[in-house]
Amino acid sequence: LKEKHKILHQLLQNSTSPVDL
Amino acid sequence: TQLADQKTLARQIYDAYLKNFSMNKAKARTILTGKTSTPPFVIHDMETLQLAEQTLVAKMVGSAGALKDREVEVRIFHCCQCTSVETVTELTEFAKSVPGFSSLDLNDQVTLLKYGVYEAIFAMLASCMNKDGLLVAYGSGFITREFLKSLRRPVSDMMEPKFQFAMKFNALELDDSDLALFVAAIICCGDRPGLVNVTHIEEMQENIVHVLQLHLLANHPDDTFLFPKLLQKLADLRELVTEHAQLVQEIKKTEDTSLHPLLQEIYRDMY
Repeated sequence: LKEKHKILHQLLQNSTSPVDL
Repeated sequence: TQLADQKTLARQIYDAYLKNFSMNKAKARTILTGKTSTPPFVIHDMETLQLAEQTLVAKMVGSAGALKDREVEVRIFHCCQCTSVETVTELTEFAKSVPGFSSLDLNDQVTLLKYGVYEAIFAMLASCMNKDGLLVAYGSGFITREFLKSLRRPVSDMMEPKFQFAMKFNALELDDSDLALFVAAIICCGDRPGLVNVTHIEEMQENIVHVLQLHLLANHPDDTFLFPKLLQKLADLRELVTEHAQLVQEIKKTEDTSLHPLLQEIYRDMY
């Protein structure tokens, strides 16, 4: 599941600004 | 002690809501009721849309310069996606602040967000809506419902069901403290497909829903049926999201436009 949802996973692990996505 | 714990949980969730969302109902209502010094710029036709694109949403549209010459429907769809991506990011931060969420299995955190974010988005979007239109660009613009309806299908079909939901939802007259708990209850939902530790999430959900019930009784003493009415809204939101997911797939095909990678992840194998 984590593999299929890399960005969600990344957002959960760090604070990522949407600009960086 | 139990009552104190419940009040603390309600407060923590409300604080997280105020901290993480750039727009909330109180702010939106101030703008929509004309209590701000500068009223929002009204987008009601192609001309006003172009003006708004050059000023209010220049950053969004600019990030996809290739869209400059595309049709209005594609540009509006792109703006909707940008707003969704931003709200998903805010919702993720909000979820992390809900006590217990961060200690869940990471796969379960992903699942809860995957299935919960759009329900939460449409619940919160109602705060920015009245019967005539929708606040956009952090409240600096107001796009009319009629203009959205006048667009070409299937894009024209995208917002009308959200307006219809919003009118009924707004009639419940929730405030931000109620909405904070409602959004937390949407996210911490034990029956999402593929959850691993269902029991743990169900416990969290029960706790939040119970706090929501007590909070509503205290905050809306005259509306004794508000709690069951809100539970019904959870079911309505699920239906709204299912329809929305189908429509997005249709738009993607017919308009030959791309979907943001984050939204692709969310929609993939959703329902």
